[in-house]
Amino acid sequence: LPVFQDGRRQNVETAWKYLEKYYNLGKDMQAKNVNAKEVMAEKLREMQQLFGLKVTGNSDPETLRAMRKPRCGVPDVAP
Amino acid sequence: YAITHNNPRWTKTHLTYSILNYTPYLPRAVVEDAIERAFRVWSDVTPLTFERVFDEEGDIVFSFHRGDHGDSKPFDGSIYHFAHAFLPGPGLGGNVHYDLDQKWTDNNENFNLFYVTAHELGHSLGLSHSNDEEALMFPSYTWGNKDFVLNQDDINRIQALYGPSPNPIQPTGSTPNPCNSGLTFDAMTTYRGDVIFFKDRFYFRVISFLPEPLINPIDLIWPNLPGKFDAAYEASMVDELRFFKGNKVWAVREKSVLRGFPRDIHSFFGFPSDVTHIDAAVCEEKTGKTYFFVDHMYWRYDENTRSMDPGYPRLTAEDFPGINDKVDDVFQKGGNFYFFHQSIQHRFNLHTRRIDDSGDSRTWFNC
Repeated sequence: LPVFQDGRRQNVETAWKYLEKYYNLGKDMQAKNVNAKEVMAEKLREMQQLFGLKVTGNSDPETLRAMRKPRCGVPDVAP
Repeated sequence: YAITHNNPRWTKTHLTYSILNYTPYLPRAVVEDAIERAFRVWSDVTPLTFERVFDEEGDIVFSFHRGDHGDSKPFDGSIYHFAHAFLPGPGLGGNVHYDLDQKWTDNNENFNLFYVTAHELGHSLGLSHSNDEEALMFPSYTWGNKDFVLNQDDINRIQALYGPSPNPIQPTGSTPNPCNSGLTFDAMTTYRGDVIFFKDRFYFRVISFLPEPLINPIDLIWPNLPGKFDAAYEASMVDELRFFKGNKVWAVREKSVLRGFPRDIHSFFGFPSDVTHIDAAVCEEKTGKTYFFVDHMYWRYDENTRSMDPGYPRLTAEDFPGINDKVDDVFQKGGNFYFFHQSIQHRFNLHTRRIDDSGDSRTWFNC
């Protein structure tokens, strides 16, 4: 999953789980035949836009910090 | 993100609700009151009315569950999924589920049951998450030590579904816009070359090479600080920011509040006990002297000896000619102090000891 700047496993898992839970990452991965990097970056950009963060498509520290905050279990995008 | 996918909404305006079970952390009456107040958040701004039923399942059912509870959204006891709700519709539709393993409170500790219920009810009525950090429907849990009011973004979106209420309440503002005329700030400080303006729960960070300020919730960087500071300043010789609220001071380095803080300003700086708050503060880089402004007076503190200079307080206008009003905020940029009173700023030249420019505070935001 080459979109991660620092590559720490923990960050990769945090971002992956978050995007699966709240941005339909898993389903979109199956539905689209593009590679992980593009889908991942697209989902990260969606999340960064919703949270008012710098839209980079990367899991920068500010994005990971937002992902680690307590939140509602309802997804951020429609199924 | 405005209205949920294919726009589900209730086709009736009178809805019933029932409570299936309770959390062990709160008395039943407190749970029932929290749910009632959460419904009022939405009935205040729409024609919707809600009624609790006892001998049957309501349109909306509230229940607490542990782990997998058969709705394809299992709880895991983590803070990343403390509750969820279902969009309007029959059966499961509209229902609100709380994680039984979370600590539910009726105060500022995580998680406030009223606040979470008001958010989840937004989903039960057809709303999805908002991208306005100040909105109730923002995905992250943002309850803070503030009186809760529904913000404009939430009001607009629920009224797009159900129309206005016969007794509309005054909407609140959403995320503050730095270009609004007359905007005033709680505190200002430099920080490693940038200038940061604080307003309510937000900061505006002015970075010289960016065309617009970065606007974010304060707790995105400093989750352990209170909102609505009185003052802030940068002690660059020790790479610290210091925040003031009432008679307390928080010392911060990068994202962390330093151990032992907050401290009271009397023991930490040596203020007399009758000083109950700070209006504004700035540290002059060259001398290491920090100026604290309180009403129309100021104190001077030596960061090197960590003691108040003798002979203070003095009248601000005496040593800063032209600064006659109470100082709301101040910071240093180059060889100048920028003094702010309400939405006006004065540039005070530290060398000539005179005001050499004045204007609207918005000049920093490239409006």
